[in-house]
Amino acid sequence: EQAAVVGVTADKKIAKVTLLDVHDEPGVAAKVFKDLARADVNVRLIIQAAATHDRNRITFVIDLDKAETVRMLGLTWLKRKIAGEVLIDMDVAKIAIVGSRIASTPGLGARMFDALAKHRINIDCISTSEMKVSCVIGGKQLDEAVRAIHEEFFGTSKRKTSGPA
Amino acid sequence: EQAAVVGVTADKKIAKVTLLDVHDEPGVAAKVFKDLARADVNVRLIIQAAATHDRNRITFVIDLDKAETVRMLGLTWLKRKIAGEVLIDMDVAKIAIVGSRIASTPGLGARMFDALAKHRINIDCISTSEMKVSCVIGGKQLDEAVRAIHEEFFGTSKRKTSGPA
Ligand SMILES: C[C@@H](O)[C@H](N)C(=O)O
Ligand SMILES: C[C@@H](O)[C@H](N)C(=O)O
Repeated sequence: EQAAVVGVTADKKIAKVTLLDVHDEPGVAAKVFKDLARADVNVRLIIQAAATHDRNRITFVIDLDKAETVRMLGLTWLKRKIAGEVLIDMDVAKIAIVGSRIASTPGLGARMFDALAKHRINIDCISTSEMKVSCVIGGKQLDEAVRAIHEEFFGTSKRKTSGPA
Repeated sequence: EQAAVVGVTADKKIAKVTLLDVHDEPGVAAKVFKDLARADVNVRLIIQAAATHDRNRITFVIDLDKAETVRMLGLTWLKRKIAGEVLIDMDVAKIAIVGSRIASTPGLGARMFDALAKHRINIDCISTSEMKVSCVIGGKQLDEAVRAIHEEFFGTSKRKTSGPA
């Protein structure tokens, strides 16, 4: 089966939450995501890269309307020293290329990153799966990013799909 | 459609590559992943959490047999000041729960993280998609992790699936 990018999805109704200075020891992620589940916060994406010196950071993407709930939870994480800092950014957007065998085809992600770079759009977070390469970028650059990626993969900047990425 | 975890996948034939001290400016990710595509390195997972100040880190997972190719590429990234440090860890494994509507069901990821925590298994990286929650852990703990997660979701520790996560 040939890999093919079949669409671009974009979503602005999200907030990005980053827990900084998290202890890199068993049980920390479990506490954070159990709290979120109990508060019925739908976590759309979890991104934790590798740690260094027993400290790590966890970024996750939530629905924009849950930002206040998570801000309150964040206060308890600070008090319980689960994280040194909790940042919530609401001026973000998620953009993704979707299709078959995306992750296992070297180069599709690179073309997406390159299209964003040519338009001076900084990539804040990256997350991939078999069917998708997702980037978190600044909210104000979403429209330009969708055009840039459509141009790269479909040769036109007209077509636009939206909806949850 | 009810969310359900239908399986656990595990994979040890991987290496984890982390670029530390990466400039957080447009174009950096494009350069790295264009180099990897040109060297025909299949990148199975890309994880970049949010940056702070103007530095970030990028973690990606490759097939174990490409570690030497990426080590050579890493030397060029250091020389070109794309990254301050390039770490390659071959004693890692990827474990994932798979099923429908996994990411959008609060609590499934938390149960996975909790099952690992109860067995004192540290979670090095986390990446999620609609159908999957993946964790990178230490290679030596993979068998224990598979048993722990099977027990949590299927109530038995007998069944074991393996293959690429
Ligand atoms: C940082 C966090 O993921 C920690 N390593 C844990 O296992 O919970
Ligand atoms: C770190 C890297 O992703 C950078 N922000 C870029 O846009 O390429």
